[in-house]
Amino acid sequence: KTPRVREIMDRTAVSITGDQPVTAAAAKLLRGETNHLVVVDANGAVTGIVTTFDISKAVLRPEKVRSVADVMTRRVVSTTPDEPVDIAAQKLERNNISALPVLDGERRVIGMLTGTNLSRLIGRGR
Amino acid sequence: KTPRVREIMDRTAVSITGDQPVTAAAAKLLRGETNHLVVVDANGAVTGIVTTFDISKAVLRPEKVRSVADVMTRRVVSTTPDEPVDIAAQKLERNNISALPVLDGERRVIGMLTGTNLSRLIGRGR
Ligand SMILES: C[S@@+](CC[C@H](N)C(=O)[O-])C[C@H]1O[C@@H](n2cnc3c(N)ncnc32)[C@H](O)[C@@H]1O
Ligand SMILES: C[S@@+](CC[C@H](N)C(=O)[O-])C[C@H]1O[C@@H](n2cnc3c(N)ncnc32)[C@H](O)[C@@H]1O
Repeated sequence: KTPRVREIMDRTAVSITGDQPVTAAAAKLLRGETNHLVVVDANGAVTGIVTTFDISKAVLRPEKVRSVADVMTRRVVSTTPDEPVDIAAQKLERNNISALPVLDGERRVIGMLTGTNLSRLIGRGR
Repeated sequence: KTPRVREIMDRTAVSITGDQPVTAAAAKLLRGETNHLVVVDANGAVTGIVTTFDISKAVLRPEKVRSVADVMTRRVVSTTPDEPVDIAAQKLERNNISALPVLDGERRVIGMLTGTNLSRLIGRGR
């Protein structure tokens, strides 16, 4: 039987709001030893995703990039705890991305699924 | 039979030298739609790895971070084309990293193995 996302996902995801400066996002990423932050609004609803890839844009164009909203991706590809891991893996491959926020029934963030979580299935000889 | 790294790796890896400014690294990462660069010396020997995670350090401390050598990781965890994918996957998990440069017998870079390459094995229902 194919494992579900809930069995291998990270149960915490670091979030940030779009009005925060990119320096605040960089600090959260570095402190959290992670490459992905979920962007939420004041009510906690997902409005985007920002990664170390996006933060690198600030190094190239420091005068143009001020806030998280300037560089975040708004059309977020996500997953749910019940999704079979092979479907989630296909989403990563198809979009050339390395993480999927895990959302519950009310689209609240309850975790993060990364390529490294999936590779754990390989490392254990499934 | 367990697949080998050569069957799923990216056959190209973008490299850079340590004396380059972090802005040059950011440009290569963004243009290449990748999170990882291998750092090589003038003879092409691997001297480190620099990722979008490392480049984010320049956003936090722009005055302290000038060159790739300022932020790169020197002790590189790598793999070879013949390595079984479960061994490579364990290296990613154990070191909390998302890519392994693939080196040939003379430690020349011949590709890159990422968590996304490994998750492809899951997506295809192995
Ligand atoms: C297309 S990938 C290319 C770089 C690299 N392959 C990687 O996985 O990050 C980089 C972009 O993907 C976006 N991204 C990352 N995860 C995402 C997700 N779950 N949904 C939508 N976009 C995402 C980031 O915001 C970033 O702009
Ligand atoms: C420890 S990880 C933490 C962030 C995130 N989990 C990730 O996978 O990038 C970030 C650090 O790992 C380093 N790194 C990435 N790939 C590496 C590799 N193959 N060998 C050694 N260090 C590596 C980067 O240089 C960076 O400083």
